[in-house]
Amino acid sequence: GASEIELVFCPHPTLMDKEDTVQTSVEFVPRYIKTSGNATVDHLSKYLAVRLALEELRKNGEASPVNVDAASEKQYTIYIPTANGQFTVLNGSFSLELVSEKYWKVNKPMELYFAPTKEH
Amino acid sequence: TGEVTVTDVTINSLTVTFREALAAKGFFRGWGLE
Repeated sequence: GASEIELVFCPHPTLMDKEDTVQTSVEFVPRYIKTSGNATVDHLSKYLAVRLALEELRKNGEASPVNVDAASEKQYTIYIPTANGQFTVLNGSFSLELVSEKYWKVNKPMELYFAPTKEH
Repeated sequence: TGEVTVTDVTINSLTVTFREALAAKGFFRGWGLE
């Protein structure tokens, strides 16, 4: 089967402004995640949307029934840091194994960042 | 705590399992007891 990918998943340090964190109730804490190498960036993005919807549901209870089924891979964009301190947007169809080989290249948990997808 | 959440995500009929822990120690290879 595909290899196992370990990743540390954090809010984007500059693209997540106060308004985003209030709106999405995202906490600025890293998330430690394991998944299989054939998971795509889209799977990871949808996973985040599902988890945040569930966490909000647990916090607010029935007061604001968040539609977990509405969670989709379009809500969040995933970034990876590049050598010169910049961030590259990851294509949703890339597998995490490809991202690890093509961008990360080191044998330690991959650091990925997320921010709400801004409509252009 | 060693709590790990397990979530399946399906896109285009490919279902993938994500496991998430509150801390890396004891969860990631080489980070304490796994």
